[in-house]
Amino acid sequence: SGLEDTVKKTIVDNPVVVYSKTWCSYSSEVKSLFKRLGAETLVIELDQLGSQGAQLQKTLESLTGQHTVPNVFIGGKHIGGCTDTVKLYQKGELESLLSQAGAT
Amino acid sequence: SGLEDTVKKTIVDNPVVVYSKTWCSYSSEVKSLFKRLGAETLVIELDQLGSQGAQLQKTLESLTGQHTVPNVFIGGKHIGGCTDTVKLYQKGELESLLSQAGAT
Ligand SMILES: N[C@@H](CCC(=O)N[C@@H](CS)C(=O)NCC(=O)O)C(=O)O
Ligand SMILES: N[C@@H](CCC(=O)N[C@@H](CS)C(=O)NCC(=O)O)C(=O)O
Ligand code: FES
Repeated sequence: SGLEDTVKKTIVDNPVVVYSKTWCSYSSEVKSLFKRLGAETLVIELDQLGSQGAQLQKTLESLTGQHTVPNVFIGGKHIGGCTDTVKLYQKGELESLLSQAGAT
Repeated sequence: SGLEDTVKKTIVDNPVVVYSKTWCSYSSEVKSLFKRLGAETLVIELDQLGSQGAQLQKTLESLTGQHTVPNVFIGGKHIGGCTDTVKLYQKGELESLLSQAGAT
């Protein structure tokens, strides 16, 4: 579909993409982690897009199997949510993923 | 108002009260902390109450100044949100608050 192509293009064109909701603390946590690491990040706030936001969330679910926010991509690859991203950071694996994707 | 009296009675009648939203991870975190500590907890899911939920959230805001979830009370006292509760736990102060309130 059109939205699937949009998402596929967005995650390839940007080193880090976070699909988020402005009022969600888990989304804020992952956004501030990337900020602290100096990673070039595209943030898409699903609750700021009207009905497109809900459609985009459904598209993300069909592409990744994940209906929750935050939904994180690095270098075109689906990473998962907040806990997944933080776990990679704690294992020391996030920084090399970011540099390989050209985000840092 | 009627709702203010309801909240005041609820927080006095129950040792621990958590106003929560079912799909919010910060709410889940604080609920599972109290479960792990074996604290007798009343959980009120604001998103399961229809229009009452939004009214209740407004009432909590006027009583506590806090419009966010989770909204935590122990022994009738307003504690705050998830980060406030976790900080008390990390400082070793949460357990004595719970036992003083008769939750454990
Ligand atoms: N472990 C996941 C949890 C994700 C999660 O449950 N997100 C919530 C908001 S914090 C959500 O999208 N809830 C909507 C739903 O469950 O439908 C993560 O770390 O991202
Ligand atoms: N630091 C607070 C954060 C609370 C917070 O921002 N909660 C969010 C959901 S995770 C909320 O209620 N957002 C609604 C809003 O901001 O209007 C806590 O630990 O509880
Ligand atoms: S909505 Fe509460 S942590 Fe996401």
